[in-house]
Amino acid sequence: GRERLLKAFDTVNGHFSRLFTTLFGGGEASLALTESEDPLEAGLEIMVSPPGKKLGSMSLMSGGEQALTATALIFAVFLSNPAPICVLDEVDAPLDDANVARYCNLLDEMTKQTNTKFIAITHNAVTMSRMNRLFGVTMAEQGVSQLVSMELESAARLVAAE
Amino acid sequence: GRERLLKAFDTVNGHFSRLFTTLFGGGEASLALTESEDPLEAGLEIMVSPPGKKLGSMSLMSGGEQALTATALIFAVFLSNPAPICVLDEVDAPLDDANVARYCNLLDEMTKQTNTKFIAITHNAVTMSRMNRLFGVTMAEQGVSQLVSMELESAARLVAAE
Amino acid sequence: LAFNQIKLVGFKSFVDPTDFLIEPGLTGIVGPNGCGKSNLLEAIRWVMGANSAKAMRAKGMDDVIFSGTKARPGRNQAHVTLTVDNSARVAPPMFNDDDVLEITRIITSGQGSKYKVNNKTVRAKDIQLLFADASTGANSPALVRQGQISELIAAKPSNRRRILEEAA
Amino acid sequence: LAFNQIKLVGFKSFVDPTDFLIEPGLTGIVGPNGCGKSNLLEAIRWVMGANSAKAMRAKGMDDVIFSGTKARPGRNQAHVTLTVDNSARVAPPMFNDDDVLEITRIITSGQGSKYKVNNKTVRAKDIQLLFADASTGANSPALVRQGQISELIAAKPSNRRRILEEAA
Ligand SMILES: Nc1ncnc2c1ncn2[C@@H]1O[C@H](COP(=O)(O)OP(=O)(O)OP(=O)(O)O)[C@@H](O)[C@H]1O
Ligand SMILES: Nc1ncnc2c1ncn2[C@@H]1O[C@H](COP(=O)(O)OP(=O)(O)OP(=O)(O)O)[C@@H](O)[C@H]1O
Ligand SMILES: [Mg+2]
Ligand SMILES: [Mg+2]
Repeated sequence: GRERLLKAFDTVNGHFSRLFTTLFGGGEASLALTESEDPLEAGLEIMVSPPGKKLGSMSLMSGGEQALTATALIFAVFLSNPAPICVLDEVDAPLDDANVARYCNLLDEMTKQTNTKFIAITHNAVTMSRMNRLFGVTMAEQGVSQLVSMELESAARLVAAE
Repeated sequence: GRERLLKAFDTVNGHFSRLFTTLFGGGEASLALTESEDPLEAGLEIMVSPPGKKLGSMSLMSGGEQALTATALIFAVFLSNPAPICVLDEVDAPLDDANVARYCNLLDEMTKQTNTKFIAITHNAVTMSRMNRLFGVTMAEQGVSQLVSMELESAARLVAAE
Repeated sequence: LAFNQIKLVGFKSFVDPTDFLIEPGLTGIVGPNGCGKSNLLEAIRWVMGANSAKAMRAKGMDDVIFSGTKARPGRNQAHVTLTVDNSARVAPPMFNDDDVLEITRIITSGQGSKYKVNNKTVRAKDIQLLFADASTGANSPALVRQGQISELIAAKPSNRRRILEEAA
Repeated sequence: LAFNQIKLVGFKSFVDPTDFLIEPGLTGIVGPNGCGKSNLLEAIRWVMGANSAKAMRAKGMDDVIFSGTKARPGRNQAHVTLTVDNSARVAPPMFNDDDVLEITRIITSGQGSKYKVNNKTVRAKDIQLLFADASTGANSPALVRQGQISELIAAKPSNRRRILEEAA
């Protein structure tokens, strides 16, 4: 059990460091197992140094920087053992446009590296423009949801009409 | 102490019900003090019925609906005892464009009803377009913040360049 | 395994039968606050055997059944069917004779959930094993709920470490 | 009281002296992730006497002092000055002779914070009373931190009730 966890830690850490630098366009980060002799009781710490900034714990970063770092961790776990389906519910909400663009680049990258189908719920116009297809959910009748296929161009109109 | 809390509750509840309906463009909501004979130990429950939907607790709403409801509560407390300064850090992040527009309408309304100065941090282009002025924060030198006054039209360019 | 389609009937705000085709690459889901986007994704975790009502934003599992609106009465049953491709024949032996598997979960008010694969009744445990073998399942770290990123940021280091166990 | 201007020196990422004019109506603050927007707002709560380092996203209060970058050394002092208009003469008697009040908080590494009003040293308690009388202060519910809306949603009902006490 302990052997497998340490091995998983190394794999995830490798992916995480690389994904952090990709998503931040620079800088570096790594994971650490701490607080206990027994890795099954240990804590997972995240040490980060965004581009040009000093090394510190993730808790000292801005809201958007923390969200991007946590996203890198989730994708690192995913890449260690890719699932057939990946669903992301409003993961891009706290990100600025440059970070959203890098996040979408990473999604493109992962569709090439894996057979995984990705579904992203978003309110962000940049993310919408990077999807291969869009579905809209509406409540034409109050309280009753309907799913509609959408042209990529009409997403901008939907956002405007929201 | 108990008298004052009950009186504050009534005032806040009055504002809250009205603000909920304004922000949601319909529906109704109210606060309730529960769980204890002594209001100083009681819990504050929030019962909501968004337009066309049945009455339920706030915990059953969507992420954006919950954020809008909590925002109505914060503004209700504010209106009961207006402060000279109100600061809102990324309060619009989970809201769709229609809700952001109503949130900005409410901010306009409150600048007319009070002498309060409002400062809103936002990544949202709709909110930016509704502000009276914009300041940009940049890190031209990594790790060092600078404040710059911005033309309202150039906000769109900043968002694009982010 | 490849996930091809999901069908919802009476599940939360999707009262009318809804088919969602799951295609390769990146699919975006958009719409106003409260229109049902997160509900759609919860149906995926639910049919895979999610057993925590709390993770479904429900007090009890019956809360996933369409509860009615001012204009429509509530239902007493909800079901979701997931269609997966098994041409790689990677499913557990009891399911491995078919190219296509239709996995259905049905909940009836006050009577709990039943599961079927290609119309044959199975146990919840069989469903969970089927998906676990395919590196997915209701608790897959690849299924990121709304607000889960914030929870991960705020989590105690020892709770955060659990995410590694999903990779192990 | 009306808040007119805030000046930051050495406060978190605002190492160089920065003046922020606070004008009537709606002021928007924009910029990329991590550029310092929330830091600017924390300076307002800090100069009003915030005493919780945790609410400043800091381990200890010294963490609000500019800690340096790869290119610049850290500082050992930070100060923030808030300029308020008191022409309505609503301040406590000890401050009520002036039209304009300049409230400064200075922190020195390892030595804690000092407070001044128009260059006269005062106690933290005097600062807190000054702002409390004006229906504001470091814990004013009108100062909504990033993520505080989510905290309010997730709060236990008994903790949520505390927001009423600010209105009482
Ligand atoms: N059992 C149920 N029966 C009927 N309606 C339900 C049921 N459970 C939830 N709902 C409705 O579903 C809506 C929430 O849907 P959902 O959380 O999917 O919204 P969303 O599109 O994700 O919104 P957001 O963008 O704000 O996250 C709520 O308004 C709620 O009234
Ligand atoms: N004491 C300090 N010295 C130097 N830099 C600091 C200090 N404290 C925080 N910072 C830096 O300030 C940055 C965070 O700034 P802030 O939280 O204001 O960002 P933000 O603009 O609000 O971003 P977001 O849009 O993601 O919320 C961090 O990158 C951190 O490195
Ligand atoms: Mg949602
Ligand atoms: Mg911030």
